[in-house]
This record gives sequence, C-alpha cells and structure tokens, in this order.
Amino acid sequence: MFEARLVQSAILKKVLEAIKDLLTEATFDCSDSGIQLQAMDNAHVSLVSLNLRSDGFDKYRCDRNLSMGMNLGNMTKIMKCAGAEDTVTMKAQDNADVVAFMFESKNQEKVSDYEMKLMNLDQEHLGIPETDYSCIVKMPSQEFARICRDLSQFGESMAISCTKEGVKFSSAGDIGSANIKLAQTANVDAEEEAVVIEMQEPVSLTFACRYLNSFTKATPLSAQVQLSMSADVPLVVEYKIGELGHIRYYLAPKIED
Amino acid sequence: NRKQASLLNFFKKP
Repeated sequence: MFEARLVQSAILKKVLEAIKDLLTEATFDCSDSGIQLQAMDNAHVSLVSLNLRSDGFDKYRCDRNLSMGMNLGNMTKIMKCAGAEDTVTMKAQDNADVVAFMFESKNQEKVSDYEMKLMNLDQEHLGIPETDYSCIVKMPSQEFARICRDLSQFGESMAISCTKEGVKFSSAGDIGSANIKLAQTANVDAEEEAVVIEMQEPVSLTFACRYLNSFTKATPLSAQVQLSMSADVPLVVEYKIGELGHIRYYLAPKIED
Repeated sequence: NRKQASLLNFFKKP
C-alpha cells in the first residue's frame, strides 16, 4: 500500500509544470524515504532529478517499494482538476496498474476521485558522479528566468562565466549580442534576493538556451535557484521545494567541435 | 562552432 498526502496540491501542480516540458512520461519511484524520479529528455541532453522526502508530506505510507510509470500529459489533465486550495492524496495498491488521486476541498465539502492507468517504462537510472563544483551561484529564481528569456532572443546558446567578482551571462547571434553581469550582493534585506557566489576556480561554459528556459518552469517552486558549474561537466540547476525536497536539472554543455 | 554534448558522455549507464 502506498499513500501520500499533500495539503497543498498546488505544490504537485508546480512540480508537474516543472518537468512536463522536458519529459512526456516518467517513473515515480516510491519508497519509505519518499518519491524520486530520474529521467532524461529524448535527446539525452538534460536530466531531471526530483526528490520528495517522505517527512515533507502531510501523510506518507509506503509498505513496499513501488515504481509508477506515468504519462505526464495525462497526469497534468488530472492535476488540473484539483482546486488550488485542495488537498491531494495519491494512493496505489502493491503491484497495482492504476494510481488514484483524491482531491478534497477545505472542510471536505467536495471530494473528487480520479484513477489513472500506469505504464511500464524502461528505466535507466544514470550514475551521476559526486562532483566538487568550481563555482556555485545562488541567485533569485525570477532573475535567472528573466536572463534566460532575454538572452534566448539573441542566440541558441548562452555562455555562463563565473569569477569571484560575479557571474556573466552572454549570447550572440544575427541581431547582435547581449551581456548581463550580476555582482555578488553586498547587503540584502531578504535572503531570497541575494546573489551569492562560492568560487574555487573561474569557469566558463556554454549551454543551449532552450533547455535552460525549460528548467525555469520550476521558478514558482522556489525564490532562489542554485547553479553549480565545473569545467567540462554538466551544469546543475537546483530549485528547493520548501521542506519537501528539491528538483535538479543537469545539462550537458556545448563543446568545441 | 560548438556542438551539443550528450549526458551519456558524463554519466554512467546502469
């Protein structure tokens, strides 16, 4: 028996919005410790790694490990049926071929039950090596989304260069070029408005804008985003999901031909 | 010119 309850169904809606651009289907691996998902996009350029800890749920029970393959378009259809203020409960029996979603309004005046067929998906979990990143940048997630959107107008790819002075985003193409520099913030009232750079060595890497823009669909989940970079390895873009967990995106760099 | 690398160049297959 598996059962996971979230008082705020909006969190699950946002998680789904954050992954469905990159993935059409994915397996949710449920265990005693929580729900995990790891999947690459079709082109094997980016990877989504979602971790929702069991203790972050309002109720969580998982007697036996369970892998639930879901079509994310269909899951989105069902989650759209939940009101923003509804509580959501996901349930599945052991070895089930369906997952149930129950939405309850405040005061339980309205209770909706949906069942979705599960799929058997080929799972290939990649081994992601432990990496000490040369640069870690923490910045407001809305600022990052804005920069990715703005620079996408100039070219298909953008360079991210980090030194201890700051982080520079740049792009160039037919219409011209763009450069955005962000300095580390000296004093900020709100922690989520800060730009913080931890640098061991300067790094400059180039990435496809299209994927970065897809990652920014996670912006509503967190006020801050963390970018981790080292020379010649994939970028990690991480959004915390409150006390529940995190979503991490890995993106392979563009390399010299 | 740069080409897009694959994640499979960096991460181990199971």
